[in-house]
Amino acid sequence: SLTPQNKWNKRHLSWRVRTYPKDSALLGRDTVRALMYYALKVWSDITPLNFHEVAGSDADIQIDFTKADHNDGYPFDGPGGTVAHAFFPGERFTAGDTHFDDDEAWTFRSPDSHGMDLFAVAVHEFGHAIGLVHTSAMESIMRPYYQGPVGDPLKYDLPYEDKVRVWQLYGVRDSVSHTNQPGNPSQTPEPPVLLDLPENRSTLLVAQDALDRCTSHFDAVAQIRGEAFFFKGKYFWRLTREKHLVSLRPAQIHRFWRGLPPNLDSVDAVYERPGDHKIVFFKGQKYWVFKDNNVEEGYPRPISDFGLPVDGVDAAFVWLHNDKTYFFKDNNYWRYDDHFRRMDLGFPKDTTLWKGLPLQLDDAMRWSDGSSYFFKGKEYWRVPGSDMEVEAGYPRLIAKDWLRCTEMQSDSPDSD
Amino acid sequence: AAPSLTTEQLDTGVDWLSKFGYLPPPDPVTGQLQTKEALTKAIKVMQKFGGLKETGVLDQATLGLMKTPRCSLPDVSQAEGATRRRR
Repeated sequence: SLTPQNKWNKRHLSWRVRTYPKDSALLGRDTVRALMYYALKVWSDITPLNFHEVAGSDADIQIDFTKADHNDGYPFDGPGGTVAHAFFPGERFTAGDTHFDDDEAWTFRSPDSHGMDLFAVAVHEFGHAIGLVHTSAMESIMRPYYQGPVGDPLKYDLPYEDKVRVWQLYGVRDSVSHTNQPGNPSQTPEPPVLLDLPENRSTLLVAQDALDRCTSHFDAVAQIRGEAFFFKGKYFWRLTREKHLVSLRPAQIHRFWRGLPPNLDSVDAVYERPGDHKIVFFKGQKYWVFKDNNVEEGYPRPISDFGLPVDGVDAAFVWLHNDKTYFFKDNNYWRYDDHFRRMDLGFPKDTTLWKGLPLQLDDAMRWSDGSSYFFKGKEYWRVPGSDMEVEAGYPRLIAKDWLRCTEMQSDSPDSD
Repeated sequence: AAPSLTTEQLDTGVDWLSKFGYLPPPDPVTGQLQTKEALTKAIKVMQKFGGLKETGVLDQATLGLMKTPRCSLPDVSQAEGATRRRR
């Protein structure tokens, strides 16, 4: 798809319908305005953007129904073909503007054959107007092809794919759960737990522990698809490429990474495999391979597949310097070639070769700045580039630098 | 392209692929034509993006998708297309 575009720096955006469809018999002006309102609301419901309609000529998002060549470099072509477009955010005069082809038969609550559902197309175009590009995901509203009406504008819920992409740009609006995937049975809310019962007290402890990202250490940390994932118990936090938390609240591992056994209460290490970009989860002597967020058939398998003679790994990461996978356990580390699927000769070696790193790491990951990061307890260490020595000034606090916690939260009594 | 393809269908396909970023626009000075290899690659990328079988041929499914109403914005940026060609 297109490379990521700019996003709006402001969070309050004005809009205005400047010109209306010529054929008002199909859709009246009030209906058009209402549909634009609800199509924008789809995005502002889940992300901290606020849209307000204005009457003046200087609206951020100017909406027009126009036809043929209208002097913006994207001429319309009569019925069918191209039906609408919008300009990405930015400093240009046209940024955010959204144009609908007035040669289309724009409809609302009509069968597909009667025309083009204006609400569905508007949701797509406003996605561009706030910075989203086309995607090939079949279920996404940002797929470039018109896919028919999407139903009642008051009840429309964006596909999860689109939610994640807009959250990456603007973050999550307060009170929105980013783990809630509509229509997916595995995403239905769990029944409430009666925490007073003795048998449920451990559930309470696990949940409380997992929810406190500012004071806990992490079981595993991984860079997956350029984003950072911090795993703790049955939960994980997700950070965008720009190190923005997708949500302050953690997501449940089982609800996102589908196929892990339900009784798995934590993971030891996770990494994205070089080459095929599959994601590998370790727990004890077993490992699972995921294609995207679904486990592959035939897993779990024993970690002896990697040539690891131990009962588990503390850390796994791919070193950008040589694209090899490193496994750490206690005071030993191994180098594995994922392309040839074999352990390199001469390993394990002593972890003291990595100067400045602690023993028994929680996990490690590479990051897009070219460095490798090692995590233990509440602290992390940075090893730049192809060095094998920790950079001066480390360790630093994970909570403060990665998980947006204030000094006060990080320095809670627990930290002792 | 497929044996039954008409010149008009081929032209339409090339125009469509250029319009939505899968092929570089033709050089207005030299009138340089697209190579068959570039066209096949572009069709495959388009088919993959559209969820079709990657045949590299302008078959009926591909032509059908090209006729589907859609957004005017390209699917692939020119910068990305250039990178792909260099590789």
